[in-house]
Amino acid sequence: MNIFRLAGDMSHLLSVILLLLKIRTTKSCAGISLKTQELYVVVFLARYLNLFTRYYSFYNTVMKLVFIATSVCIVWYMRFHKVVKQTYNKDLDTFRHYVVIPPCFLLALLVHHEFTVMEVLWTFSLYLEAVAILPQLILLQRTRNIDNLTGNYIFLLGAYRALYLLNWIYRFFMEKAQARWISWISGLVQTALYADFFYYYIKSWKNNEKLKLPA
Amino acid sequence: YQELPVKDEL
Repeated sequence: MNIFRLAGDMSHLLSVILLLLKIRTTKSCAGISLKTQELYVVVFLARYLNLFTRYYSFYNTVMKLVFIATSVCIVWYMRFHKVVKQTYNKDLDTFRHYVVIPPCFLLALLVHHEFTVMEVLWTFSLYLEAVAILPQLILLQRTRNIDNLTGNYIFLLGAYRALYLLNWIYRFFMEKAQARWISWISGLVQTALYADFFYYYIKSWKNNEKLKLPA
Repeated sequence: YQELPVKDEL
């Protein structure tokens, strides 16, 4: 474990806790993309299968359970909670997220470290996570005023993978870990998708004005 | 085939 990875995990954990808090306290999921949340459930289920087959550490196991539980809980709130589901921007959240699942799976069948079920699903989860934020970013451009909690949620979510990139650089040089192109390239693509959001987020934070993405 | 160390990551 290194500081970049710990910071990345904490940023990721904080993002999902912030989102859950927003939904629970405001009883609203306005501005949140259900499609992105559902893609994240698929990402976590596909990636954390080794939860049952390989024990790394208490921390590793607990965090995997937390990420699966929170992502499922958020989807439940947005789909079934009688008050919250009314606030879902159904008409704006129109990205057909099921379209990205087959290409990611096909790519995982073609490009992977090893052709086993666990490895292909793990690779699939990396490719899917790289594009999972797309519905949310598109919804943001359509949302009139983005509330602070939502902006902070997306910032932390983007920061987590950016910190993971630093973690991979650290491990490559310090632990002489071998190159893991699949993780690196997926992580780069994922972080790059946040580039313009980061720009507008930091600008709004500097000028102390409302976060606004150009349509 | 030794497990990639990356698997200890989230």
